[in-house]
Amino acid sequence: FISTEDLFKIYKLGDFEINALRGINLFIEKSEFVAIMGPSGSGKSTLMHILGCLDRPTRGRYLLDGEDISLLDRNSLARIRNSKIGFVFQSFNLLSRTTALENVELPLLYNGNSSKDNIEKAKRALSLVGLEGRENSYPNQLSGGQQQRVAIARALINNPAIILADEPTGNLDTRTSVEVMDIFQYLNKSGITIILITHEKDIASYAKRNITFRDGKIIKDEIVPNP
Amino acid sequence: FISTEDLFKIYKLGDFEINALRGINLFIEKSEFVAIMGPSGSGKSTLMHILGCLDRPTRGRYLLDGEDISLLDRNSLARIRNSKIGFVFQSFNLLSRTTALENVELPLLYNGNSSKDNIEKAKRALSLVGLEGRENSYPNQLSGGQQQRVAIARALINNPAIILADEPTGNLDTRTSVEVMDIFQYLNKSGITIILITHEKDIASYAKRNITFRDGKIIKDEIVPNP
Ligand SMILES: Nc1ncnc2c1ncn2[C@@H]1O[C@H](COP(=O)(O)OP(=O)(O)OP(=O)(O)O)[C@@H](O)[C@H]1O
Ligand SMILES: Nc1ncnc2c1ncn2[C@@H]1O[C@H](COP(=O)(O)OP(=O)(O)OP(=O)(O)O)[C@@H](O)[C@H]1O
Ligand SMILES: [Mg+2]
Ligand SMILES: [Mg+2]
Repeated sequence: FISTEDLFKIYKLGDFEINALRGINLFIEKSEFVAIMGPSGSGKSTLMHILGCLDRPTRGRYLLDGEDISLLDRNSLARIRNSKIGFVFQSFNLLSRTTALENVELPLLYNGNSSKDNIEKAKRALSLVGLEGRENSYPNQLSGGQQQRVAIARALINNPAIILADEPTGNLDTRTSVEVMDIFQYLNKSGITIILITHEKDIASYAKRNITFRDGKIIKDEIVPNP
Repeated sequence: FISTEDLFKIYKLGDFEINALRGINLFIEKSEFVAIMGPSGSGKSTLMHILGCLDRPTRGRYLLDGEDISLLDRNSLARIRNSKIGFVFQSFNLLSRTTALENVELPLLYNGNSSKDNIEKAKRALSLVGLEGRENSYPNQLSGGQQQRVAIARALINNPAIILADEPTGNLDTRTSVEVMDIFQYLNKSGITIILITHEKDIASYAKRNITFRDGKIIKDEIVPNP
């Protein structure tokens, strides 16, 4: 379903290079629930951006549902991103001049659905993450954890086949984190593939498989007993 | 040293109000190490902004080192912020068009020090948080945890009397978090007052006192046995 072949990502910074990914071979099947852990700067977000079709590797191949992503043009990439993938960014990436509701609605606009349906769906997604009543607030009127939850709601709105979540509970207290992980677990049981980056072992234990990064390489890949 | 009297913060959003702080009475002595926990949206960052002289309460008083902050004009507030307080923001607030080094140097410029000293100090602060070699990178060339560490280095650069850190390890793996908390512990032993917001019990246990928020109020305030 998701497979990478010897993936490399090299950033050139003036006279030195950063080898963010150094030969990643990863195979993730449909409906898996994978947690990725590893030190700061070890390449986790870089991999997520490539898996999310937001970035291209320097070398190597990425096949998503059998398609070689490097052969697709920008429009096809955008279509895949919008229809198949929900992305929760490490720094939320909310639009600051639109409300929580409008931020969550945004992915639906590309599908040309009726606007009335969109508003209902977005309201329900916000209510699911505990933000009922705050639909018309702007990001700078929301706490860090509330912004994070808007980002999560936005990633779920299109019923994507794959959810990529980068530190989705980094700004959430324990109880709210559990609520969010329960949502992810429920979605996974209904067939959605979930890949999440976390630095917290409690969060990683919700997944059925844990992958550990170090210096741009995968150094451990194990099945979790009894998530 | 730090004392608040019946602090209120009320945000007006159209036809409803958010009571972010509902009567906070807090007394923190010099050189204390306090951790603040509580649900998302419970008022923690709002309190930190008032303590950091970045925001004013709607009602109530805030006395810092004996001075009533509400009586100070904008220039005096800026001077206190720059000389006495180091702030690590929940969303980092780095300047995107300046390098890591320049971001860390910024607080020093207000003190009119020699530029050669500043560069040395900033380099040492970045090295302390493990970012040696990345001085000339821009924030968008750094991982989430690397940006967080630049924000931490910037907060330490002026040798402030008080450090206010809002989720300083939210994007850091366990080992890097320990390195950061060791820095805070070391600074606290040398007399610096530290107030940090966290949602992780392991991080809160580095502090000698834990305060718990809920719905804009302090519901628990206890000394931690053996931090
Ligand atoms: N500028 C604003 N306008 C309106 N409401 C605001 C504003 N800033 C904060 N709030 C609201 O005040 C409440 C407290 O926010 P605060 O940022 O202090 O929470 P927090 O405890 O830091 O939460 P988190 O753990 O999610 O970061 C929240 O309901 C938030 O939406
Ligand atoms: N645009 C860029 N230009 C140069 N270097 C980059 C760029 N983006 C990322 N890097 C570097 O690539 C490495 C991996 O970054 P990445 O964001 O994948 O780390 P991460 O594992 O997500 O870290 P964290 O846990 O701190 O979020 C880091 O050293 C980072 O500085
Ligand atoms: Mg990252
Ligand atoms: Mg906050």
